[in-house]
Amino acid sequence: MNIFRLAGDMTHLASVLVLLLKIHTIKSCAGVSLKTQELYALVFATRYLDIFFNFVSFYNTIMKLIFLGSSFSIVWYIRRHRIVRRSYDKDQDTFRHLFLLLPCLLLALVINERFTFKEVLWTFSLYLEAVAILPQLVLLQRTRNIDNLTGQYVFLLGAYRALYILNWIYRYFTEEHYVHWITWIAGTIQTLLYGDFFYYYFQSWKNNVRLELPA
Amino acid sequence: PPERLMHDEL
Repeated sequence: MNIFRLAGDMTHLASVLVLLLKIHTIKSCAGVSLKTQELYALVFATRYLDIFFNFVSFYNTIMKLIFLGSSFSIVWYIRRHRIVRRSYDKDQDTFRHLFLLLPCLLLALVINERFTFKEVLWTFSLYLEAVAILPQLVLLQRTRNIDNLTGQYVFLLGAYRALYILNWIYRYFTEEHYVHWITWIAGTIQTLLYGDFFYYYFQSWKNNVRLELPA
Repeated sequence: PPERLMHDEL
């Protein structure tokens, strides 16, 4: 494992912890898109199907369990928690799951490395992860004042994706046979989606003002 | 190429 990959995974972990911490301690999910969280739960469920059959490393299994557990608990908090669910703004979070799910499923059925159940779902999870942040970004744009934790959550997620690209570049030059077009293209598109957000995040940080995205 | 190398990533 190289330093970019480790830093990427740790940033990903940090993003999830920031979100869980916000929800658990403040008992509020204001500004958090349930749609995005449900899509992530589905991403992990479809990608980690092999968790009990395909042992890679202890690290790998533990991280998979953490991402599965955290994504499903966040969804549970927003939908079921007595207090947290009151802060969920359903009327703002209107993005339709199906607009993302269907194209991803069709694409995974057509463009994949192998046409098997596991492989198609794994590819589907890659495509879905690439676009799963969209409901959250739309929600951020609608919510006029973004609280610090939500801003940090999205920033950490974007940073995680950027670090994964560096990891791929590193692995491409240091490992033999390391070519994964589907992963790379989906991952690059995913990272580009954060471009706009990054721009405004750094602007607000530089000028020391509250993060606000233009409508 | 090694079998499913990419599955070692999260």
